[in-house]
Amino acid sequence: SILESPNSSVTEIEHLTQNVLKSYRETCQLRLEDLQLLRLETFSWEEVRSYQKKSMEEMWERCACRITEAIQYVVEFAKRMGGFMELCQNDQIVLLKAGAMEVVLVRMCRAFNSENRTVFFEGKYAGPELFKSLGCNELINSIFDFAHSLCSLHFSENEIALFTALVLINSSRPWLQEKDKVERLQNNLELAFKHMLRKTHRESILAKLPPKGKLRSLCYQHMEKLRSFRQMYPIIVHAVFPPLYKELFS
Amino acid sequence: LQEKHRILHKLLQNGNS
Repeated sequence: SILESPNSSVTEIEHLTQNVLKSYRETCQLRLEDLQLLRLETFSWEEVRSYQKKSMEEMWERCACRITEAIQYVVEFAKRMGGFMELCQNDQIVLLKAGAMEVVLVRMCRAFNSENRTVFFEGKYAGPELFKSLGCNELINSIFDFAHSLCSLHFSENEIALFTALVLINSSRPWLQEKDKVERLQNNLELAFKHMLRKTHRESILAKLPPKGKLRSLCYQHMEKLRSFRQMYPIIVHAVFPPLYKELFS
Repeated sequence: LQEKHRILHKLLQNGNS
């Protein structure tokens, strides 16, 4: 097991890398080729207007459903990743509760077109104005800015796989019971990521990666917005929001 | 924690889907 030996060999790191890449390929939700092919499919002005005319409740519910779908793939990614299921269940829950949304935000850069500042949403590419009825313009713009900045790194699929594994396996999350075990897995993933970047002459991106605080701040803003929405529409949240979404963010 | 996160707990207990 990758978690048992204090010093992992190159072969073990290579094995972990292959395992993370495979887990990612199997759980990436949308194929990059398909997302690229659809890049020119943007919502028409009428379609954007129709989204803008939806009630705040309906738009929130739609977004909560799309986020929940994306999170289910992240849970599956974690489960297939070497070492994750060897952690105690408390720590699996802590890591997913804190990191699943962060991984979704990083994965979003694959579905983002920097050229026209649009993101793939419900079948076509949408600009930030489509989400107007949510009443969270500042948060939406921050998320778009974040996706734009990540796109400038030109991540490969393999880089996203290892980077998101590191977003998830973070030993500084509060309430971990077996911090040492998480730390060992995190160290091995860091070695795997750096080893891969060295092989592909991409070490320069290490200095350009988003700071951990940036992702944390976006997730915090999302939870704050949900809190305000819940105060206005407690019954909607209770009755129609996906249970997994409520469990993670309420 | 597991008690408060029953769905996540269930997803983690299920085998690979």
